[in-house]
Amino acid sequence: MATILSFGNQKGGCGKTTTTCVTAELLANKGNRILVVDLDHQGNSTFWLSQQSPYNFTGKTVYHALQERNPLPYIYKTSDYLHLLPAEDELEEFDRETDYYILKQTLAPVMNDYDYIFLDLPPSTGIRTRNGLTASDFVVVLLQSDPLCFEALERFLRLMQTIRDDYNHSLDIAGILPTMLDPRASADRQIIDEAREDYDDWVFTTEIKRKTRLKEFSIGGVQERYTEDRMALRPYKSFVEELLGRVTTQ
Amino acid sequence: MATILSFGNQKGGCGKTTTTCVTAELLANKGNRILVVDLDHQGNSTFWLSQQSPYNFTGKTVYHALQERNPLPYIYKTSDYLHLLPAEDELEEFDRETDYYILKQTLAPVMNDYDYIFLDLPPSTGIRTRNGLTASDFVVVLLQSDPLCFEALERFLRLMQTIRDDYNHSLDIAGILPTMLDPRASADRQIIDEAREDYDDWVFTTEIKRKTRLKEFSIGGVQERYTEDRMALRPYKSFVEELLGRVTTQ
Ligand SMILES: Nc1ncnc2c1ncn2[C@@H]1O[C@H](COP(=O)(O)OP(=O)(O)OP(=O)(O)O)[C@@H](O)[C@H]1O
Ligand SMILES: Nc1ncnc2c1ncn2[C@@H]1O[C@H](COP(=O)(O)OP(=O)(O)OP(=O)(O)O)[C@@H](O)[C@H]1O
Ligand SMILES: [Mg+2]
Ligand SMILES: [Mg+2]
Repeated sequence: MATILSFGNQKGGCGKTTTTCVTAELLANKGNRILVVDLDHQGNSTFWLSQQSPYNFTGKTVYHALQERNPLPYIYKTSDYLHLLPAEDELEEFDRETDYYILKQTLAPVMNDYDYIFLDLPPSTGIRTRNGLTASDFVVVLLQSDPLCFEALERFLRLMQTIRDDYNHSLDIAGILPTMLDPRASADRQIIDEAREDYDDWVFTTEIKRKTRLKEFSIGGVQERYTEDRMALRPYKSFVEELLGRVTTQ
Repeated sequence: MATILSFGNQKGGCGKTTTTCVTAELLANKGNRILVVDLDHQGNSTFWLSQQSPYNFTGKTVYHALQERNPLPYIYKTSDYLHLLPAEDELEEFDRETDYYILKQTLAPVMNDYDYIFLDLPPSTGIRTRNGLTASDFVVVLLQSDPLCFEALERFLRLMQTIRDDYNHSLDIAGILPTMLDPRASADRQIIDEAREDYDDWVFTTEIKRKTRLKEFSIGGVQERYTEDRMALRPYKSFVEELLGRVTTQ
């Protein structure tokens, strides 16, 4: 029975897609069966994991899976262990829906095919994000070290609370992950320290530093050939260990 | 008669709010009358320009101005020269609309009160962004130096073309602004060079480098007290000169 994790925060550009895809690749490399569902019509995780334009999937995306409540015909196998439910522009049509349970129903047929299902949420608090949270067991909330993202955090946690109260009582927070931290900048440090004070052990011990190499993985996927790759991945590997500790004991 | 500029790209976190607010503050300091319209329900430019929580404006936001096709009761004066039409969560209700001309009609009563009206677009290609582009004379398209943002650029330009063909024949591109460039990273350099090759003189000569100081302006607004402030603002000042050259001669 798959554990479903959302990666979210409505603030744009805080590391949702990067964290979803790097974590998925690292866990698939350890032999876990992973399905990544791209819920952003920009198709960034589609681009990252398939190394193709999202438009190559037009007519065969998560939008169609949601309409039919059946993902099977639309799953793209990037490898034996890592599968993708791709997205492109058409997914925006889904925003006219009002039912929060569509995604949960759509994933039901494949719950036994995977160890983890990851949901890459879009930068908004609309119906796609609400479907994602309603279908999830856990949420990884991204916190880029900046004032606007810190401000967005509180609102995202409140939305999670609403979903938990009214739609998905078993929704739980996996944790708050600091991303793109610039170790030289005191302002970055202050934001994360403030988050640790306010949210205590919800905040992962691991902090992901800003490293250009991580951006480059979006072309060609995660690699571990060079020292530079391994250096960039090290914080994500410790994040994966921490994450597994938080989501598997339940 | 105000010139209306949109700051956009549906990719999250590419510098739309930062560029809108820094440019607005720099132009207001030069004696231009500026109205910033926050079209993102996250309310990031509201937070930046008012230094208050967006929730302080609940019930008195751009959402209400749009419903009544009249902005006047909802304009917040941050200074004599810089005014704000604030946003918060309720603006998401606007996404059920299908009319592209609502914002244009709403701004009509104040067109003679300002030199420039800036629209801070949300990270999406939905009805708010389409209203923004339909109301605009020019668009500044943000390009963060990263593969996902470069991929998003083409789609955003295509959306602009659709709006220009079907809804707003006078829509024009002001330019593509490289942001958050890390001068040490060759991958960043490659992305911008590729953009210059593909899009030629659409790309501004000015490139905004990544500087933590710019993040900090979101708390307390633009300051020019210390050398560090002036260093961080220098690329934005040269951007403002270039921008004025591109939008005023028309
Ligand atoms: N640790 C990091 N170091 C350097 N760059 C990073 C890091 N994490 C993410 N990035 C870059 O920051 C940008 C934003 O990241 P990403 O696209 O993953 O965020 P997102 O939250 O998914 O954005 P959106 O809101 O558009 O969905 C991307 O260019 C990505 O490559
Ligand atoms: N030149 C820069 N140097 C360093 N940080 C920057 C720079 N420009 C923007 N930032 C930071 O990058 C993050 C994203 O910027 P911003 O919020 O302006 O983007 P956006 O496109 O408006 O995001 P959204 O998609 O959520 O609306 C913010 O933390 C901001 O402070
Ligand atoms: Mg993303
Ligand atoms: Mg913004």
